[in-house]
Amino acid sequence: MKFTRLSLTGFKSFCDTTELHLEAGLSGVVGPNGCGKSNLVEALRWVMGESSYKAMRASGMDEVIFSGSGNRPGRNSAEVTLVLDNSDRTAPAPLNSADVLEVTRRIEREAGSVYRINGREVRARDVQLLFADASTGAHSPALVRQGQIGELIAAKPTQRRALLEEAA
Amino acid sequence: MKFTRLSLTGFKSFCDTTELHLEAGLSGVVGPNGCGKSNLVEALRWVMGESSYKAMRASGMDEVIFSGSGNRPGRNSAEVTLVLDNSDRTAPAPLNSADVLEVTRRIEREAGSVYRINGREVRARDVQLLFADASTGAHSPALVRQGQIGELIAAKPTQRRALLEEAA
Amino acid sequence: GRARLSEAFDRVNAYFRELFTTLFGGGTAELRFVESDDPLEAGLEIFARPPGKKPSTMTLLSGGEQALTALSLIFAVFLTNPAPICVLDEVDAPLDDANVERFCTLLDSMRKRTETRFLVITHNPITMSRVDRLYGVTMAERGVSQLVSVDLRQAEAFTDRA
Amino acid sequence: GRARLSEAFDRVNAYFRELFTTLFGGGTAELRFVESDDPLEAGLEIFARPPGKKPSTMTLLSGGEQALTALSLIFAVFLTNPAPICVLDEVDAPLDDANVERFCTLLDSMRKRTETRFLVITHNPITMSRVDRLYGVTMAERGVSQLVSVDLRQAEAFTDRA
Ligand SMILES: Nc1ncnc2c1ncn2[C@@H]1O[C@H](COP(=O)(O)OP(=O)(O)OP(=O)(O)O)[C@@H](O)[C@H]1O
Ligand SMILES: Nc1ncnc2c1ncn2[C@@H]1O[C@H](COP(=O)(O)OP(=O)(O)OP(=O)(O)O)[C@@H](O)[C@H]1O
Ligand SMILES: [Mg+2]
Ligand SMILES: [Mg+2]
Repeated sequence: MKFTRLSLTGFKSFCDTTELHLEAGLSGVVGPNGCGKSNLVEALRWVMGESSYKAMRASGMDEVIFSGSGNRPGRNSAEVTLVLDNSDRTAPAPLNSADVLEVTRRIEREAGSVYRINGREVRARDVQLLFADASTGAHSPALVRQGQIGELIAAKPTQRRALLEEAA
Repeated sequence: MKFTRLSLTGFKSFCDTTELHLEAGLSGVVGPNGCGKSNLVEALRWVMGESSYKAMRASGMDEVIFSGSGNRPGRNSAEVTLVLDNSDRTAPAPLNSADVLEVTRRIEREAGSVYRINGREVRARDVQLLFADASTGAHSPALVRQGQIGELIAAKPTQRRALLEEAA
Repeated sequence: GRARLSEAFDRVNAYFRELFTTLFGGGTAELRFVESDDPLEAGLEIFARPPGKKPSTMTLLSGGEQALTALSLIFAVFLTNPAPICVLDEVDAPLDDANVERFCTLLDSMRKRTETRFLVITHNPITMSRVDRLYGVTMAERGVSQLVSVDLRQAEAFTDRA
Repeated sequence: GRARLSEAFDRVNAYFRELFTTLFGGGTAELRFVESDDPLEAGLEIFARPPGKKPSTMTLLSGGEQALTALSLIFAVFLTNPAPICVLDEVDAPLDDANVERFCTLLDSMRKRTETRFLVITHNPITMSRVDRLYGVTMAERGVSQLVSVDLRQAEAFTDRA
C-alpha cells in the first residue's frame, strides 16, 4: 500500500482546498514560523483516525476547523482525504479488490466526524484498523511531532516502553 | 555590581582551568554539539549557589566534577570562581568595602561544597543573598536554560506565576 | 504581598504587550490571572494573537510562535527588574530567519536600555553575525572542553563542523 | 505477549546500537529493561556513551547528543517494522552542521533500505539541500496557508524570509 495524495479543505489554516502529492524518497517541507507546515502533517494523522484533540494541539476537536482570519470568515466543516495506491493488494478484505482507496474524514461543527472509504461510510475503528494493518496509523512511531524528541528524552522508562510496544 | 570573569577548574567537561572574560554587550558562545557550551554557563549558576543537582542535569552534585575521558583520569574536586567588580559599591555590607569580590565554590567528592568570598569561608545562603540583592542568582529569570522555553509554554498557569514572583 | 504581586503583574504585562508586538511585527497579546481572584492563588495565563490571525489558545500556535511568545514574557520580566547578567541557551533554535533577525534586534535594544551583559549560546549563523564578540568552545581533545576566542569572520568555518 | 515484546526488544536494540554508532561516528549505546524482570512491567532505559567520553546518564548529555540518541531509538523502532510513511517535524533543530549532515546521510540510507515515503519539515538549509524535492508552505494571505512547489535552487530565497 502506497500513500499517494493528501487533500485538505478547511483544516486548520488551510482554508482552501490544498493537495499534497506524496512521492517516493525524501520530500522537504519548508516555510516561515506559523505558516502551516505542522498543520499540514497533522491532517495526515487526523484522517488516519486520531481520536484525541490534544494530539491535534487543540482544546476540542472542532478547533481543527478553519476559524477565520483577517479577511475570511470561519468555516463550519473541515475535510481531509488520503489516497492510497493498493495495486499491490495489501489492504485487508473487503477493501482489497480496489486499486485505489480514498479515505476521507469530515468534521461538522458540533456534530463530530464522519469517515468514508471509497465513498462508503465506515466507523473510526475501521479506518484505524486499516492503517494498523499497514504498519502505520495516527500513533505510528514513524510520525514524529514537533517537540516529541524532547518528550522521549524526558519520558519515564515506563512511558518509553510504550514505543517498543508499537514495534511489537 | 558588574560580572567580569568566570573561572572553571574540573567543572564537568572543563578538566583544565578555563577563564571566561565577561564583557559589556552581547557575547556569543558557539561550538559543536556536546562540546561544553551549556556546561560553561551552568558553572555560573552553580557558583551563585544552585543547590539542586537536578538543575545541573545531574543525579547527584558530585557529577559536576570532571569524571574522566579517553586519556584523562577523573578528578576529585571542581572549583568555579566568579569575579565581580564592585566599584559602584552596590554590594551588601559588610562586603561593600571591597573593589573586587571573588566568589568561589569548591566541591570535593563525597564531601560537599565550600563557598568563599574574597578567601573567607561563608555559607551557601550568604552567596545566594549576595546575588539576590543584585537582582540575579541561580534562579534569575534572565538565565534561560536549554529547553526552558518549551517548559514555560507547557507549564501550568500556577507554575508560570512563579516567574512573576521572581520579578516582584 | 498581594499588592506587590499585582503591581509587578501590571508592569510585566505592559512590557509583555510591547515586546510581543515588536517581536511579531504586529498582533496583540496579554497576560491574565486565572483560576482565582486572589493574585497569590491565581495562575498566569497567556493570551496571544499573531498579526492577521484570530486569537487562539497557546497550544494551537506554531513552535516558533510559542517560542517568540515565551521570549516576550521572559524579557518582560527581565525589563521589570534588569539583572546584571543574562544567559540565553539556544533560544533561537525554533525560529525562522526573519524571526531570528527580530530577536537579535530586540537584544540590541536591551543592550542599549540596560547595563546587562549577555551570553548567547547559539548554532545560528545570523545570531553569530549580530553579537559583539564570539567565544568558541571546542573539544580538540575528546571529552575535554576548551574555550577559545573566535574572529567573527572565522565563525562560520569554526563552529559546528565537528 | 511477553515473548513477543522480548523479541521486539532484541531487534530494536540491535538496530539502536548500530544507528547510534553511525549517527555519532563512534561511541556505544544500548537499551535495557529496568525496574522489573518482567518485560511487560519493566521500563525502557537508554544507556549512551558518545565517542571519547565516559558513559553517563542521559541527563548529562548535551541537547544535541540527546536528540541524536532519541533519533537512533525512533529509527530503530522504525526499521523493525517499516511504515509506508514517515514524517519528521523539525527533528534537526538542536543539531550542529556536522550532525545534520550525518542525519541526512542516515535518511538517505533509510530511503534505500525501505519503500517508505519521507516528509521532513525543516528550517535547516543543509537538510533542504539533501532532500529529493521541496514543498513550501506560505501565508501570502494572512492566516491562510497555501502549498507551493519550490525549486531546490530557489529554496534559500523562498523559505524563512517571512
Ligand atoms: N482552526 C484554525 N483556523 C485557523 N488558523 C489556525 C487553526 N488552527 C491553527 N491555526 C493557526 O496555524 C498556525 C500554526 O501553524 P503551524 O503549527 O502549522 O506552523 P508551522 O509552519 O509548523 O510553524 P513553525 O515553524 O513555527 O513550527 C497558528 O498561527 C495558528 O493560529
Ligand atoms: N562531570 C563530567 N565530566 C566529564 N564530562 C562531562 C561531565 N558532565 C557532563 N559531561 C559531558 O559534557 C557534555 C555535554 O556538554 P554540554 O551540555 O555543555 O554541550 P553543548 O555544547 O551545550 O551541546 P549542545 O549544542 O548539543 O547543547 C556531554 O557529552 C557530557 O558527557
Ligand atoms: Mg511547526
Ligand atoms: Mg547545550
